[in-house]
This record gives sequence, C-alpha cells and structure tokens, in this order.
Amino acid sequence: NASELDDVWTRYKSNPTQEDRDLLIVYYAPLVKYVAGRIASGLPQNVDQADLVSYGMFGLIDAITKFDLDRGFKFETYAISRIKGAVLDELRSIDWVPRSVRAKAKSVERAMSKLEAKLHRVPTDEEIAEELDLTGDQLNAIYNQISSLGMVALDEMLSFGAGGGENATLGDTLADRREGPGGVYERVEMRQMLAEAINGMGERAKIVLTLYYYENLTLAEIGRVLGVTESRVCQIHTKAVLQLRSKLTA
Amino acid sequence: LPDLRQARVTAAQAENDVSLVRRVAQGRLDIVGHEIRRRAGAEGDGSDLPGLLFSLPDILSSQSRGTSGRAVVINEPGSIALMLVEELDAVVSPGDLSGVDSLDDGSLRMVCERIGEFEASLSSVRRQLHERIDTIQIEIGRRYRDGEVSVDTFL
Ligand SMILES: Nc1nc2c(ncn2[C@@H]2O[C@@H]3COP(=O)(O)O[C@H]4[C@@H](O)[C@H](n5cnc6c(=O)[nH]c(N)nc65)O[C@@H]4COP(=O)(O)O[C@H]3[C@H]2O)c(=O)[nH]1
Ligand SMILES: Nc1nc2c(ncn2[C@@H]2O[C@@H]3COP(=O)(O)O[C@H]4[C@@H](O)[C@H](n5cnc6c(=O)[nH]c(N)nc65)O[C@@H]4COP(=O)(O)O[C@H]3[C@H]2O)c(=O)[nH]1
Repeated sequence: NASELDDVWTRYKSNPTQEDRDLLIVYYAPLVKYVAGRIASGLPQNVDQADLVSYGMFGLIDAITKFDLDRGFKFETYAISRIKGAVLDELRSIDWVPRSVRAKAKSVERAMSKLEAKLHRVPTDEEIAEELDLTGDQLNAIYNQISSLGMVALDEMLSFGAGGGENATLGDTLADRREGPGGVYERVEMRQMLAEAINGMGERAKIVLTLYYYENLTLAEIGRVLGVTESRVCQIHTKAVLQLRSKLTA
Repeated sequence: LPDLRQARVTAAQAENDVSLVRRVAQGRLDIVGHEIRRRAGAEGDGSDLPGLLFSLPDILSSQSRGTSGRAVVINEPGSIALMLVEELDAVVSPGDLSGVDSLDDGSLRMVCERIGEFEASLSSVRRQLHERIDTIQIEIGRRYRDGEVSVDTFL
C-alpha cells in the first residue's frame, strides 16, 4: 500500500492532474481534522469546526501542489504547518475577536505600561482599575470577557509573527517543542526574552505562566496548586499575558 | 524533579504523536463511515469524488467538543508519528478512500473494520499515556503547592 501512495505522488508530480490531486486531498484531509481540532480547543464554543476545516483545506491543497518530493521532508510535517498557517491566517482576516474586546485589552495594556514605568514594578489589579477609573469587579469582568474567547485569542495578542509564514504563537514559543529545520535561534531568543519578562512579574502570574506553558499542567491542576478556582486561574492567566505583552511591546 | 519532568516530556511527545495519528485514523474512518451511511440512503447523493470533497468539512469536524484546559500546541510529527502513519497507510490506501464509492459493500465494511481496530488501539495507548502523564503532573503540581519547588528555581 505504501508503494501505491508513492506511485500517486510520483505520477502527480511528473504530470499534475486534477484526478490525482483530488486523490491526495482526500487521503491527507484528516490532517486538517487534527489541526482544526487542536485550534478549536482554544476557541470559544460558538466557532464552527467545519469552517476551520474548510480554511485548513486551502492550506492542504497548497501543500500538495508545492510539496517537493526530493527535499527529504515528510509530507505530513510540511502539510501540518501549511494547514495551521491557513487556518490562523483566515481567522485573523475575518477579524474574529470582537473590536470592543480588543479595544478593552489595549486600554488595560496601556494602563499596565504606564503604571510599570511609574512604579518600576508590576502594578496590582487595584492600581490598574484605579488608573482606568473602573471598580475591581469591572476590571475582572474585562479579564473574564477576554478569557471566554479562549486561548487562541490570548495567543493572538502575543503572537510572534516575525518569522513570516509560520506564525509562532505564545504557546508554540513557550511550550516544549521539538525544533523544526528553521527558526531554532529565533525561538531560543524569544524564549529567553519571555523568560526574563516572566521573571519580572508577580508571584501568582509567574506560577500560572510557568505551570501552564512550561510544565503543561491544566488550568484545573494549576487551581489546585494555588488553592483557587479554575476561573480565577483563567483571570490570572489573562492578566499575565496582557502584562507580558505590555512589557514586550514597551 | 528534573527526572520527573523528563519522564513527562518523553510521555508527552509520544502522546502528541499518537494523538496525531489517532485523529488521522478517525478522519479516514469518518470518510468511510460517510460512504456507508450514504449507501443506506442517509446522506445526500454526492457519490462522486467532487461530492465527497465538498462534504469533507462536515465529515471531518467533530461537533461534540470539550477542552482539556491544557496549553495546546501543534508540533512537528516525531518519529513515533511517522512510524504509526506508515502502519495506517498500510491499512488503507489512497484508492480505498477517494474511490470509496466504487468498493463493493463487503470491501467497504472490511476497510471500515480495519481502520476502526487501528483507531481503537491508538485510543487505548493514548488513554494509558494520559494516565501516566496526569499522574506525573499531579505530583509535579503537589511539589509546587507544598513549596518543594519554586518557580524561581525553574525559570
Ligand atoms: N475534551 C476531550 N475529551 C476527550 C479527549 N479524548 C477523549 N475524550 C473523552 O474520552 C472519551 C473516550 O475517548 P476514547 O477512549 O479515545 O474513545 C473515543 C474514540 O475512540 C472515538 N472518537 C472520538 N472522536 C472521534 C471522531 O471524530 N471520529 C471517529 N471516527 N471516532 C472518534 O470515539 C470514542 C468515544 O468518543 P467520545 O464519545 O467523544 O468520548 C471520549 C471523550 O468524552 C480529548 O482530547 N479531549
Ligand atoms: N495528558 C493528557 N493529555 C490530554 C488529555 N486529553 C487530551 N489530551 C491532549 O491534549 C490535546 C488537547 O485536548 P483538548 O483541549 O481536549 O482538545 C481536543 C478535543 O477538543 C478534541 N478531541 C480529541 N479527541 C476527542 C474525543 O475522543 N472526544 C471529544 N469529545 N473530543 C475530542 O480534539 C482536540 C484535540 O485533540 P488531540 O489532537 O488529541 O490533542 C489533545 C491531546 O493530545 C488527558 O486527559 N491527559
């Protein structure tokens, strides 16, 4: 069976026909299921997974037409990164994060940078709320609104798109990951910058970021470590990411 | 702690690889399942390849969705994934899938069973890996909570 697959590839590359292309698309389409499933896990429940799969299919078709049989990479590896890029690009272009939430996040970040410059330390929630002329509850409501959009939204707010095609998210950069053929140094430097920025943060923010991204614990497990509810961990996490962003873009 | 962490990293890399091939197997199973239902009159008549391509987003998206509350990344497939992918490719060929409408009922059922068995074995290995990882992580979490490890030493 493996040789039947090789035959299709060789035939398609030497003489690209619609028929062979469609054959390959159907065969590898489940890779899109994998990518879409993982991205969906970081999006709010109301995002239609079928839409994500359609976005991803463009990335797959792109990968099939561009794949170079002689380069020695595995197709799956190449395809997964194209599919992921296609889904994230399309999500960004449809601007799925509501403008109002994006605006609130920006205003919180601005308050954080301003306060940090003035106090030479990370500001407390009380100080941030006061700066924005909000009550503590109102500030928490903003954190909750941002968290309810899921992790992809937070990642987006801290995405390191400097690498071009493969947009690295916060999760990619911080979490354990096997380094690919390209971008090793960029990610190591980024990890270093992030580690230093995390080091300058408050105790609970540090714990949540470290346990979530480096130790890969779940929000519930982190809640047990800190002795707080999972939703409280979510708030701390959201605040920490906004803080990171305000430090790194300062 | 470094040993615990290393044990977790190794198990997590394996879990990542197994999860990838599991999802691919499920996708192929769902494509075959779609054809079986279509023959039983349950789906529309898109029996040709363009019809199948058109239905792929619905076939491949799982509506029931939970989240595990964990940081999810999309990594490069490791050696375990590539090895399992070869095993899966041996179970179902490109012709089986795109030409799924031309298989007779018996062959269709056979392919379905073979992929189903493969998916079940991957899901079972994955469950075991989850138990292993989650046990290690509960212990890592406990050490942080009881102050045996501090974030500063790690960073
Ligand atoms: N949030 C979350 N929950 C998870 C995850 N993995 C497993 N579970 C939960 O654990 C149950 C059993 O999973 P399984 O033993 O792998 O057994 C699974 C698996 O073998 C298979 N399966 C799951 N998804 C698909 C799919 O999209 N297509 C196909 N063909 N089979 C699937 O069906 C069985 C039952 O699936 P469910 O009814 O969904 O029931 C799942 C689900 O409730 C995960 O990554 N995240
Ligand atoms: N240590 C540990 N790791 C775990 C556990 N459950 C899932 N994972 C890992 O965490 C990833 C994300 O899980 P998710 O957020 O539930 O996000 C999942 C979930 O939303 C969905 N999914 C996958 N399998 C199932 C299933 O059988 N049933 C349901 N309902 N959803 C599933 O697809 C997404 C991606 O799945 P994967 O690619 O398999 O990727 C999974 C898997 O690699 C666990 O109990 N312990």
